[in-house]
Amino acid sequence: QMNFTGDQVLRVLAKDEKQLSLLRDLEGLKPQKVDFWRAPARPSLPVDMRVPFSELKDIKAYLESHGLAYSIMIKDIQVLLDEEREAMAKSRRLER
Amino acid sequence: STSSFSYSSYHTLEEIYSWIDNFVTEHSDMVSKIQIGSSFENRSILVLKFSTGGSQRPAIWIDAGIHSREWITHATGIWTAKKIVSEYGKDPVLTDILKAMDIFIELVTNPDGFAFTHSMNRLWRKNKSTRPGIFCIGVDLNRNWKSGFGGNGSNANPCSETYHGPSPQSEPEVAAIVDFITTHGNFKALISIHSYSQMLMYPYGKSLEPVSNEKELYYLAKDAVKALHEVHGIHYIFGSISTTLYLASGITVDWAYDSGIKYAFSFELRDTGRYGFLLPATQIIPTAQETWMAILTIMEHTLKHPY
Repeated sequence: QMNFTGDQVLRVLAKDEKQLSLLRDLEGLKPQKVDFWRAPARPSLPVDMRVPFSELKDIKAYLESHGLAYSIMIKDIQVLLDEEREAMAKSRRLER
Repeated sequence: STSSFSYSSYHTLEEIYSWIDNFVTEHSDMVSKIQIGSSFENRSILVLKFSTGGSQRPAIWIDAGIHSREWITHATGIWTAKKIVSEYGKDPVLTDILKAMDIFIELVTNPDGFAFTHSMNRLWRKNKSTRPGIFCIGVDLNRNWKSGFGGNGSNANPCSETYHGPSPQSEPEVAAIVDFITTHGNFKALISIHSYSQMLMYPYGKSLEPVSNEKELYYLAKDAVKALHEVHGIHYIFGSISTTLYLASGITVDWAYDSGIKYAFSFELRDTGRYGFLLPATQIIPTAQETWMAILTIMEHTLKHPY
């Protein structure tokens, strides 16, 4: 199983098309630095992106330097995954 | 048996396939299992058929899990299947629908990707196809359909999450559905269930051009999200994919619409604003309950507007 410890999901609210295209530019980076959970669509819709722990500093600096407002939607993905896995195991025990 | 199955938990592919066998056995008077093909890694692609008689009746298609990390969609599909057999004969709307039409549900549209989310990468989206000379794995199955294939809103880069694949219907998971629906020839509605972002959308994704019955689809979507909201107060937005979300080419509902299925919808189920694809299992049943009311609204409209 891939481990996502420290990975975060950032929710970015782009003000306009220009800011949306700045986010789209992130998609083309090699190697992939962000995984869009909600891809840039229109200014009225939030953009959610998973950022690997190793890229967090750079990506947050990129967002801040371009005036892109963001919040942390998921602080540590692995914590939620561990909870999900535990819930499945518990349910399996109950089903048995 | 299905009575010990927990509908408020997530399950593995094996557990779902085992549930399908039990479910069909327990409801063999109405439910049958059809294998419509095999996935790239040679897993069975299964469809549940709900029928109360007749042959080649007008039909409704529902699929879940085309993007494998969207676990709430498979779980919602399973709950919906159970709801259909438990409400038939009780709910007058559903009973009328099943007296005149068949319902087909594909619970795991991307079995290879779904198995991979359990074994290796919980956040995997695409299928698992590989081709000589291509470094990255997988095609986005919701960009591999013939309608608008390769257009804006899909990607030719095999490493992209929206990679459309080498050609339309190149992926066995898509080709199997195309063959089945085309051969059947009498599907009147198609509902493709995704997550997340609480939207109910209809064609087109490939262009901003409105479809010929756009007004009908707009008001049907409006009624459906109203019925959904009344269950647990969850708000959805609705409209055509290209005007509500973004341009997306080679997608299921555009292909369905261009194949003559006038009532084609795509759901983006809840996340309640903070979990994304990792929606806690405690929200499976509330999500399924509200989605059911929207699906029933669409199915009832299809029944009452034969074409």
